[in-house]
Amino acid sequence: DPKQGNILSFFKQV
Amino acid sequence: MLELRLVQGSLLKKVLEAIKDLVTDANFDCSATGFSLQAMDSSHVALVALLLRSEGFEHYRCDRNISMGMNLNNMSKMLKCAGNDDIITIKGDDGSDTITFMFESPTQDKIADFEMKLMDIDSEHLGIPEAEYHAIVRMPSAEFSRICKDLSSIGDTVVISVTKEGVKFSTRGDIGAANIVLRQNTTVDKPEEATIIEMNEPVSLTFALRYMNSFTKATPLSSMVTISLSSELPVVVEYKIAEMGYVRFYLAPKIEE
Repeated sequence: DPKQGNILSFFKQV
Repeated sequence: MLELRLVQGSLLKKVLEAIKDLVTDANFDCSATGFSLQAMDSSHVALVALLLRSEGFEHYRCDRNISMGMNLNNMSKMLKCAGNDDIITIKGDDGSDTITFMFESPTQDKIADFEMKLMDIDSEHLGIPEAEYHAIVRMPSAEFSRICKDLSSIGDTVVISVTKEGVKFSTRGDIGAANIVLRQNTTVDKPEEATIIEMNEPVSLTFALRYMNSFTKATPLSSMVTISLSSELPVVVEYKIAEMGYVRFYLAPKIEE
C-alpha cells in the first residue's frame, strides 16, 4: 500500500 | 486592543464547523491584513489555512499584530450560541488571557457576551510556496462532498486523476471498486453548477478519504470548491468565503514506497 506523506516534507517552517 | 465586527456572523460559525474536527488547538493571528489561522492536524498530514480579510469586517481594529491561542472545540461551543443572523464582534485587550465574543441580534434586542479563555500554543508556521499546478478543477462543492462520501463507503483512499477526458475519482475496497468521472461542463444555467477543468499536464494522486471528508465540512461556506493538483505537492482544496477570503486545506498525498 502507498505510504501516507507528511506536510512537513513539502512545506518548511518559517 | 482588538475589535472585529462581522455583520454576517454565520460565516464565523461555519468556519469553525469546517475546521474544528481537523485541528484541536490553533493560534488565530490578527494583523492589518485580516484575521487568519494556519494549523496542521495532529498527525501532520493536513494543513488548514484560513483568511478573513480586514475589509470584510464592518469594523476592524487591530492595534498590533497579535496571535491568540484557542481551543477550537471550545470556540465552536461559544459560537453555536450565536444566532445565524447575529452580528458577531470579537474583542480582546492587550495582555489579556481571554477573548470576548459579542453576539447582537439583527434587531438589537438581544446582546450576549461570551468570554473564552485563551491558551499558549507552540505552533510551527509553514511557508507555503506559490506553485504552478498541473491541474485545477473547479466544481460544485456539494458534488465534491457527495463523491467523497460515496467513495468512502467503498474504500479508504481516493485516486484523483485529471486527463483530457476529465477528472476521475476512484477507490477500491474489500467489497469492490468505484470510479466517478466528471467532464468539463460549462453549459449550465448557473455558474455555481459548472465543472471547469484546467489541465497543464495529466496528474494522478492518491489521498486518504478520511481527510477529504473532513474538508467537505466547509461545504456550507461556498457553492464551489477548487481542487489544485501537482504531482510534487499536497493537493489544495479551497473554499472561497464570499467577499472575505478563503479556507484552504492542504493534504499530503500517499506515496508509493
